Amino acid sequence: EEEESGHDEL
Amino acid sequence: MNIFRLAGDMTHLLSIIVLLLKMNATRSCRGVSLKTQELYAVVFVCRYLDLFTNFISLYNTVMKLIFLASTFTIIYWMRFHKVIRVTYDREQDTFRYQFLVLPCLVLAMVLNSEFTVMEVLWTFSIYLEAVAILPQLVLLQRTNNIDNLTGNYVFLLGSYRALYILNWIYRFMTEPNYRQYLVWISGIVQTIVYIDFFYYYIKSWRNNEKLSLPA
Repeated sequence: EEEESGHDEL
Repeated sequence: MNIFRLAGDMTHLLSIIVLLLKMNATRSCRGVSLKTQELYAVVFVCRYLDLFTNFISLYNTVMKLIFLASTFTIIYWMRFHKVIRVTYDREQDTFRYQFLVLPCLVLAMVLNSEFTVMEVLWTFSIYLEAVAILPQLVLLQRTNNIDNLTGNYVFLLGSYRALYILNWIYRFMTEPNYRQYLVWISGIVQTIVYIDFFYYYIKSWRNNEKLSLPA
């Protein structure tokens, strides 16, 4: 569900 | 999503709520740096451009919208609210935007993982966030008798950064391909910026004194 990069952080 | 990330996000959210409540209740923005708030607005706008291109989760989208809306509300109040704007410390809040924005922009053009508009702006937002608190810290240093809520706002923001570091350590240990060196280095720099403030915040709390930062 979440990709493995920082782009899923706020 | 791990507990450190969630706690970090909630602390970040709480910091903004504290600031909004303070300004709304006291009708004053004394001690609050408009420069820092406007830099955060730039950070959020540049980072959250992916709202239009990439859906990650409902949580992610809602939080992004809340951060954007709340930051623009704070800026609107400080600039245009007929009572609040009078209390803004314009003469003290003198940090120059360009000293922070230009180096971060250049760095983002040079150091990024992909040379595209979206990625460079995203990377720029990461670098800019690391230093966006500086005008606020300078203003606090110039303000005698920092009120509790402003102190708490900065303390919560710093705590959010510290929790994100724990989140990265946790993700590094549990997700096989998780690496983001630029974000980690910027995040560590950002947390270091708060260390001095933390020292005086905890000292004043332990001694039961009003917070003031030495010049």
